[in-house]
Amino acid sequence: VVRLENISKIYPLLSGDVLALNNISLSIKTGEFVAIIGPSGSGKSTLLNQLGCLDVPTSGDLKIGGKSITQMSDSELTHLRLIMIGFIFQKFNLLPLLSAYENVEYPYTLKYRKRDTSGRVTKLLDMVGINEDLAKHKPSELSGGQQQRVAIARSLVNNPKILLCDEPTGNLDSKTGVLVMNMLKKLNSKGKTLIIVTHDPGIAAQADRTITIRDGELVADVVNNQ
Amino acid sequence: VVRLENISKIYPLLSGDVLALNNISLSIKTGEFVAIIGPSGSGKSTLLNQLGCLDVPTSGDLKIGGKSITQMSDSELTHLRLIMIGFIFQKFNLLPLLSAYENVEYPYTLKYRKRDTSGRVTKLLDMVGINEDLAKHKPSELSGGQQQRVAIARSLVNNPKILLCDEPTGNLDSKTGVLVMNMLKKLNSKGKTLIIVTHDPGIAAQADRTITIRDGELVADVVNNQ
Ligand SMILES: Nc1ncnc2c1ncn2[C@@H]1O[C@H](COP(=O)(O)OP(=O)(O)OP(=O)(O)O)[C@@H](O)[C@H]1O
Ligand SMILES: Nc1ncnc2c1ncn2[C@@H]1O[C@H](COP(=O)(O)OP(=O)(O)OP(=O)(O)O)[C@@H](O)[C@H]1O
Ligand SMILES: [Mg+2]
Ligand SMILES: [Mg+2]
Repeated sequence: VVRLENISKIYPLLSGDVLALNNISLSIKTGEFVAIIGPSGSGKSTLLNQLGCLDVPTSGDLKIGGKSITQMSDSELTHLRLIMIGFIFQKFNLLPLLSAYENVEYPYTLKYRKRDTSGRVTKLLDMVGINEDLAKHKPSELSGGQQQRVAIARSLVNNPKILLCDEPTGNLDSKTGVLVMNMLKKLNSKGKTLIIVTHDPGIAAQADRTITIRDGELVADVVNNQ
Repeated sequence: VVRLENISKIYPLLSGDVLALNNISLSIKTGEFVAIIGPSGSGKSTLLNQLGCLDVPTSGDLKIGGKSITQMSDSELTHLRLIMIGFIFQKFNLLPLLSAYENVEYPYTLKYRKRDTSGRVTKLLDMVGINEDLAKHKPSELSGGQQQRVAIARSLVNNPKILLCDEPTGNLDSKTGVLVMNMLKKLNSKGKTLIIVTHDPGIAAQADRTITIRDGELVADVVNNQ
């Protein structure tokens, strides 16, 4: 469902161009669970941003559902980012002036043009262990792992088909990490495509397939033996 | 060298007071390597902020080198925070408008009132794998793990006696994580007190002693059998 063709990404800095991704091609099927691993600075977050249509490549093409995103209208792209794709950022990117509850609700209000009266937001927060009291805190009034869990809940609120997770358990103790992974794997078993960037080999081992990035290049693409 | 006596911390929120730390007493000797573990939201970062004099308790006392911080003058407190104590934050807290190099140099310039001509900043960045080109990037132009390593280098620039690290390897691949831990353990072997909050049991296992926090309370304090 997601295909990158010869994707390169250069960041032009005054001190010199940075080649963050170098000619990466890769194809991910609907419902697949893929782990992306590699050293710090190797290009994983940059790659995930490309897969999630959050960034434009310097060259190469991204196709979603067979259609190149350069061929999509603005409304198609909006639909993609707001409804098709759920993204969990490495640094969470929560809105500082909104409460945890409002942060999770925000993409819902963008999609439905109204507040959530179905209890969906409360349910998602509860699934990641954030109770109604904690949900009233602003992000700066939450622990690192609580902020991460709010970011996870937010990515799920519009029931996306493709979940892109940038180190989703990096700030969680093992027990909470297992809770989150079980939730993500359950969504994957229901047909959602799950792409996780991780530094945790234990998490990569749970994926169907592991992609290794080094210095902006795809160096391995291995189906995990079960 | 660091002693907490009956420390409690309450965050007063409109939605209700949060008891983040509940009557914690603990004593850490000079040169000890202590790991602090516990579930997400249990109070580890809040505890570390108390130990690092970055926050005032609601009740209880903190003594450093036998002297209560309530008895210290402003200049003594400044000396403590700028020179005695090095802090690595869970969310890095890098200054967004400065380059990585300038971020590491900043506490040095506060201490010596001049820029670093000794090459110390370059050497520290090199030790965490950040070369001279990467050092020119601003934090937003670095990967998550590169930002974490800049925060680590910064905490060491004034050669502190006490190192407080809030999940210092959370965004690093295993190889880079080992590099960082070896560096921290080497500093500990030279007499620096090392206190690490971690979710990684492998890191806790390397400490002399493991303290467990749950719901704001000290529930275990165990010397590791070597
Ligand atoms: N400024 C604040 N105002 C209100 N509550 C807060 C504030 N900061 C933290 N808390 C609450 O205090 C509790 C302890 O937070 P703390 O950041 O110390 O947890 P932690 O053990 O470091 O968690 P993690 O492993 O997720 O980083 C949490 O329940 C958190 O929601
Ligand atoms: N805005 C930017 N401008 C310039 N260079 C950048 C920018 N963002 C990232 N880079 C560089 O691109 C490279 C890849 O970064 P990326 O964030 O994708 O790495 P990563 O694999 O996610 O690393 P980590 O595991 O540390 O999160 C890094 O060397 C980084 O310094
Ligand atoms: Mg990254
Ligand atoms: Mg914390």
